[in-house]
Amino acid sequence: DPNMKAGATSEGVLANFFNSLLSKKTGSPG
Amino acid sequence: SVDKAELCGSLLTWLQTFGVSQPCSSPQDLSSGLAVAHVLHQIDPSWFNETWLLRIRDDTDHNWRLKVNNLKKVLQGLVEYSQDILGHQVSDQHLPDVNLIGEFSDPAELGKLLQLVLSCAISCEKKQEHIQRIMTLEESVQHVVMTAIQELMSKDPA
Repeated sequence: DPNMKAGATSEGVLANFFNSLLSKKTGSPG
Repeated sequence: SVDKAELCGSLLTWLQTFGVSQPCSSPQDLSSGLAVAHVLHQIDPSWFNETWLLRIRDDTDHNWRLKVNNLKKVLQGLVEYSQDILGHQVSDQHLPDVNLIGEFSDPAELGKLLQLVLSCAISCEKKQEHIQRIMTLEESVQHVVMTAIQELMSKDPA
């Protein structure tokens, strides 16, 4: 199902992004 | 760049997760700066401490000048926190016009103010707690929050 695939991808992008933020050291958002 | 009025809506949803006692479901609710100040107190209670919080008036009613005074203190706190604690300068294009927020509850300017609050939340010592809470929000809200953070990152390189 392409819709399910798109949803899963979008979810994955969000999870990757926020997990990468979690692994950054405290301080600047950059 | 992210639409600031859309950003305002999504960040309002995020702000509600802090569970502060002040109402924060509309731009009007945030126009006095009081609810935002209480959120900042939760984000870093040692910097935005009780003494700082007491400087934010809770009796602004419909007096927009009093609201603007509160908002100036909130913005100054945000700018100083970014510089002194997080070690990054807030660039001019990210500074909201607090007059437009206090007088007209302008969603676009409020979006810019909340973007700065978001920046503090995802960079402070308790960032893990804040980021994990963002990850529980509806996907569409997370998308807007992500875009807002990416915008801050791209324009404010560390």
